[in-house]
Order: sequence, then C-alpha cells, then structure tokens
Amino acid sequence: SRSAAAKDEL
Amino acid sequence: VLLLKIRATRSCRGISLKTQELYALVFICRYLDLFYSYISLYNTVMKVTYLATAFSIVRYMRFDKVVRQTYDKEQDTFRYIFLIAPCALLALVLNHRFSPTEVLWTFSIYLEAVAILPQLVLMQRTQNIDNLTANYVALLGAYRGFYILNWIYRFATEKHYRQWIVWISGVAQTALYADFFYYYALCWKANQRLQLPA
Repeated sequence: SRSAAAKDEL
Repeated sequence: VLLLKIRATRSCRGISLKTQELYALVFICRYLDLFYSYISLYNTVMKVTYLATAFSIVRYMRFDKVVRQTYDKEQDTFRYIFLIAPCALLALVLNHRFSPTEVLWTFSIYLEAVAILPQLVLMQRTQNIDNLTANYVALLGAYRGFYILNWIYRFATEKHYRQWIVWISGVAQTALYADFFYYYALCWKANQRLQLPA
C-alpha cells in the first residue's frame, strides 16, 4: 500500500 | 523535557494544556497500529513512550494538586474545534484508503501539524517565557524539522517512497515554527530570555 512506507515513522 | 520541567519545578506555567491534549489525541489516533502491526522494538518502545509521556503531562496539568494551580486557564483560550474539525474533514477527504484506521492515522498527521498553535498563542501572551518552555518548543519544532532531512534521504534511497500527505504536513508543521525559531535564535545569540513580540 502507498501509505505503508510511512508507518515505520513515528 | 517537558515532564522534567513539570516535575522539577512543580509548575506548568506557560504550558498550553490544549496543545498537550491535542498531542495525546494525535498519539492515540496514530498508534492504534500497536494492536495489529509490529515494526521494530524501537518503534514500539517509542510509541508507548510518547503515549505515556503525553498522558502523564495531561494528568499532571489537570489533576496534580500543586501543578494544576500553576496552569493559566484564562490565557489558554484557543478553541479545540478550530483545529480538530478542519483536520477531521480533511482526513475524510484526503487519505490513501478510506478505512477507519487509515482515516484516523491521516487525521493524526494533519492534527499534529497544527497542534502547536495553542502553545504558540499562549507564549505570545506570556511576559516571561522560561528557558525550559522555550527549549521544549524549539525541540518539538526541530523534531519534525529533522524528519524532512530523513525524508529526502529515504526518497533518494528507497523505491516507492512517496508520501505526499506526510511530507506536506511535516513541512507545514515546521513552517509554523519559523517565526518562533527566528526569535528563539535572536534571543539565544544575544544571550537573552526569549520574548515574543505581541
């Protein structure tokens, strides 16, 4: 998913 | 930093409860994924730390017998609804996927960008801003500001790393601090206590 990459950020 | 200030001085003078409660709301909405996804130990520890410190600060400001008397409610007048409503609306319209958790996550990104506003307004009204408060706000601004450098690095090194919602919100959030940083730097250079023009 396009938003998945940002989910490892806080 | 803020928790240390509150505990050491037994005072929350100059701190906006509105901003602190907005941050607590931001962390609740964003870290719901604690329940269904795991990224790393560091990531989990930091999420729990942010939630715990945010709630601890709100608890001190609202319920601690000594600390709550130092909260200046009359000056902390920014209305929650002016920040929450536009962010909620924007999150419903502008998101990657229309699901409850994704909309709440997006809402938290938008809300975090503007959550500092009650604190900035309160500081403008404060005659003597203490150093710990000034440093706390500066660190908070620098925190998301430094992310921009990381985003540039990740954009260059990772495939499919395109995060318009996060990037635009993060740049907007950092831009809101520009004025504050300007006066913070001026006072720091002159070795003076921070004062914001009315």
